Amino acid sequence: RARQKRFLQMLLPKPGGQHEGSSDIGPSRAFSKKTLTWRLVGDAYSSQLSVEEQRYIFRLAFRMWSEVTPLDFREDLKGPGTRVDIKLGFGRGRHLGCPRVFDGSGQEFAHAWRLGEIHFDDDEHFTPVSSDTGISLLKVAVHEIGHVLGLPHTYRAGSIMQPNYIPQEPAFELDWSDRKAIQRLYGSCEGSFDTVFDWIRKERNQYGEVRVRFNTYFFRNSWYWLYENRNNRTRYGDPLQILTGWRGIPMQSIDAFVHVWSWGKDERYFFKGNQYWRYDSENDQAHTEDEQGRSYPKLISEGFPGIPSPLDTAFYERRQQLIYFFKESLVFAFDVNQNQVLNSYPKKMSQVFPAIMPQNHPFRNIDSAYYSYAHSSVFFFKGNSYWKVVSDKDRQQNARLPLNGLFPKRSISEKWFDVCDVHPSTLN
Amino acid sequence: ERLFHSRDRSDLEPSPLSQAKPIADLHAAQRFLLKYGWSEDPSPKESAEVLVGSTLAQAVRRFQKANRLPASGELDSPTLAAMNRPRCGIPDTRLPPQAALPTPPALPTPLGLRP
Repeated sequence: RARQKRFLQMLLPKPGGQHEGSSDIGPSRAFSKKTLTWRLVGDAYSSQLSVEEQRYIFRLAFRMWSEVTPLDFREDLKGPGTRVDIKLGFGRGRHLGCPRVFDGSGQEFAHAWRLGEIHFDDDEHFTPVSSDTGISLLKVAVHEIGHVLGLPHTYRAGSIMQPNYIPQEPAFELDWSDRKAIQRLYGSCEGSFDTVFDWIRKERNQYGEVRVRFNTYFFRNSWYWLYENRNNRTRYGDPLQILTGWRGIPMQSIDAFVHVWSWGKDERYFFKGNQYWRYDSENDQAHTEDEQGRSYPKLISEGFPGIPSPLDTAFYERRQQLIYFFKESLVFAFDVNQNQVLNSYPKKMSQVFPAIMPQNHPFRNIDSAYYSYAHSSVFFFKGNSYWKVVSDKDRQQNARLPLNGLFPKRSISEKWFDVCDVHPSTLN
Repeated sequence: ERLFHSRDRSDLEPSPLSQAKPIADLHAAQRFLLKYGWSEDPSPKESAEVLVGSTLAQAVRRFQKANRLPASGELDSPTLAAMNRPRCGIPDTRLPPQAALPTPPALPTPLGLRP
């Protein structure tokens, strides 16, 4: 009776109208730690799908939430069951000691406890990801995990938290509002990046005309995200491993990327430690040797005389045809045509890029300097913050702004949304 | 066995004994509305307190509005069909206010998004 009462209290409004899901208080987070464990309970498998399929679907469902929250999820197959945060299982009718009885095929297909248990009605025709019949187990799992994390039902069109099952469109993903709902509970994803850059692609359209496109990439540790500027989110399914997406460069902790792009030059370089690699965009891998047959990687000191290593970051300034290299509190301006550092450099970063608001400046050891084609501006990243560099357009609007000045810092997660880690076990 | 004809068993027929009892009458509909929190009573009792009269009609209207059905307050066929749709077992605790008419929500516009 105590278990039943506790269960009902979790589901139903408390006496007096106060409930965790009430509009007066709003939903609240169910967990206070970052990594949550889950397990498909061994004596509660579905009879309709293989165990591997079920585990794969749940792993994907958890990963989908992890891609938009600071939480990550790890499947725990070995630890004591009492230590597992979220347990999933299938049952029919009276099931798994649950006081709430399933009703057979139709109507109720699953339910979840805020205490971390999810039950699926095995009388329903659950189908795997690729099927277009029955009820998508993936979609139901994502919905029920949402409950476990603290989200209530909503009737907003497009939300995964609608109470009724809606046959999924080909692309079923968490939309903007669902992301913001869960982030109101657990916060946005934060964290420093190793490097951020726009990658230029040249394509020919159906008329043979060359068109130039760009994609934005964020690199951190051994993985990377493609950021879709028009959609204000990362690509679905990211992050991915650098090893698989960028062949031939170091598989983690890239220091800098530079694209030297001017008349007669189209050279892309990755930097790490005291070495650099040139990337072959045509063949989608790093060059193994240059035109003279000298192998990559090469020493930075040889390819860029006067530039120290390791670097913090770098970016290419197209109008001046200079690469700005950053190390600690200094910046080096490197002339790609003369192949040397300008005479008056190095200089203090705070001198070349002065603060508009006193003391509001990264000063040293920035993570990345990034020229964004989407915003036509340079940004300096450090930690969870960014500083925007004054552009020509900014100075046209306000002539008092200092040349190359830095606007006051802002939060990266307020401009580039949902660049979230996932648990390393889900990276493959 | 449970009957099927397709290789992938996508046409698997559920056993008649394992099918959910359809919500087809007043009593079943009353239980549905109570079970999923459509009563305005903020503290529903665990025992089956039946919704009747205007209370029932209000609950039905709220359900109809949320499901974009004509808010007649009557248990018509479209309303019963909506109750029979596959759904999650968690009650719908955050209900639209009685006086609010749900309008199709505009597509969310992320901050600073330009076409």
